[in-house]
Amino acid sequence: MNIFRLLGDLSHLLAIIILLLKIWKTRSCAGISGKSQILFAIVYTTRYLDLLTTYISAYNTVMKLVFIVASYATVYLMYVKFKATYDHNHDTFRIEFLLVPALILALLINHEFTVLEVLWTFSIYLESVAILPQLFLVSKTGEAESITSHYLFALGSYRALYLLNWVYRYFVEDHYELIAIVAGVVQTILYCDFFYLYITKVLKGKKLQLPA
Amino acid sequence: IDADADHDEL
Repeated sequence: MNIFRLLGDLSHLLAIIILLLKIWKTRSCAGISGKSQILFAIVYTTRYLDLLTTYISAYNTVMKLVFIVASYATVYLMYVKFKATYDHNHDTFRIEFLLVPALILALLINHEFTVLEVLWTFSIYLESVAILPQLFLVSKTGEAESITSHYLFALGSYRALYLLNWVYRYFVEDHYELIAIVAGVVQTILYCDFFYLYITKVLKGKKLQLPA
Repeated sequence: IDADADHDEL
């Protein structure tokens, strides 16, 4: 564990808590992509199957469980409890266009051709693009509430901090995982435009509004 | 360099 990884994990945790609190407090999931949330639930489920086979640390186990439970709770709130507030007219991204390529790529490029390893790889590829339905929703409506922007910023920061963790581990521990690194770079690049808008607008107290 | 698949990260 190093400081970048810890901050990355905390940032990830913060993002998930912000989202759950936003939905719970406002009794609404307007502006949130249910498609992205379904993809995240799939990501955590397929990645953390190793909970059943490998013990790493109490920290690792607890965080994995929290991510899995929180992702299903979010999907439940959006599709069941606060279904009436769900913005399904704007949430029209076709997730099969992400799921199928991620699965094919995982079958072709992986560390080892076993069920668990292919599913882990699939989850890494899928996570890198899972935010696209959310970014698509924001671009379709042309704006995002500040709280949604904070959520996206925390979620994007998590993988960016992991990039620093991977640089650190490469030099200090002689350890690297190419699949995770490449996917992490792609994931972070997808957020760059959003990061720019967040820093230039939201942090100055303005609403995140896309140019018409 | 250790590049094998031991997934200790989240």
